[in-house]
Amino acid sequence: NGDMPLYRKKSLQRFFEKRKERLTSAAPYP
Amino acid sequence: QLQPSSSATTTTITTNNINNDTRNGSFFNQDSLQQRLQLLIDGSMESWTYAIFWQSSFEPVSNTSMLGWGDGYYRGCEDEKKTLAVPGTEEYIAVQAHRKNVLRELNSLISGPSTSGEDSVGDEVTDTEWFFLVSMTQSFVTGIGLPGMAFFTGVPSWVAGTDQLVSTPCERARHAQVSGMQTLVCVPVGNGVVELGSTEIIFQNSGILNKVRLVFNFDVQDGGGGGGGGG
Repeated sequence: NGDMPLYRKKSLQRFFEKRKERLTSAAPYP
Repeated sequence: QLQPSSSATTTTITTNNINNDTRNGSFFNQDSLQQRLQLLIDGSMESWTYAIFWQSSFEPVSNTSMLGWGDGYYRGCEDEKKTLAVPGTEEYIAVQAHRKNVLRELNSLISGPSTSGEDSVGDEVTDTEWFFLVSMTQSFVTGIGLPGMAFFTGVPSWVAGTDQLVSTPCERARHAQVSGMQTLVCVPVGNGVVELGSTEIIFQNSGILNKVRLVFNFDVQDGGGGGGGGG
């Protein structure tokens, strides 16, 4: 985990956050 | 197991090749990049599924100019349920199991193991989501593939329609097509390439091209990076 570049870690975090939003939202996408 | 590849490199999405990435940070700071990518497609009249910024870098060992992941924004699409495999088949179950395992590993890498017992992955991982995720592991030699060629020539590429994607001499375009994408656009900007993808056919228009150049603070007139310059 310590070797993962910050920019890629942030990309993944954002992906998971948005995915969670999509899955829990009635609207599938903005 | 899916083994997507670019024209320049072959990659399998595992946590290892993410850990091994030692490139420098982005030309723009990442918060700014993310804002720009979201601005591009959230406010667009067209249904773009994702936007990616491919960052240029120089690999001194191989003396090669490369494009690699800078940042990306996955917006999603209406037809999220489209999958390569037929739901309910053994292939589908195996594909989904593999994708969910990868997502769980990635999620535990960035968030730590789940202590709530809640499944961090949840619903199925669609082809378009997977295509976007796999993109994080890919890189292109400048001049090779759609992003590499756009950066090298400084000329945007716009490929719309299944037939066009299939016939384009670029593995990424073909992988995009089988993942459900119907439009792939690569626009060179100062220090990289902005790629837009859509599950719908979107015909070429100057609006989004100019918007990319404006949002990425690039000259709105014709011209481009041309192999690493500009910006």
